[in-house]
Amino acid sequence: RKSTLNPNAKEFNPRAFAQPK
Amino acid sequence: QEPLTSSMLAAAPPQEQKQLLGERLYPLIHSMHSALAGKITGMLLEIDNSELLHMLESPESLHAKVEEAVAVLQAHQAK
Repeated sequence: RKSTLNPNAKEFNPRAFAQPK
Repeated sequence: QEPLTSSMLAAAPPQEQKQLLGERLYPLIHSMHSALAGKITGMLLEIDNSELLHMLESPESLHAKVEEAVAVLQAHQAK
């Protein structure tokens, strides 16, 4: 069975883990 | 943090819906694969929102899909 997941998908950038300014 | 519901999602614009789902999925995925969490979360966010909500409620479903994503990434990188 071939996966439908796309290895070229855009990386998710979580707000909660973002560096504070 | 209260559970994310389909009605909460429906009240948000489409792009915000994916961000909301991602914010819930990311910490769970990070606990399984910290180095790949951002990439795996991005891959899973291309799935339908209703299925993503189901994964948030079902650790087994989420775990299976995360492992599938890791396998896809490894196969892709091996090329």
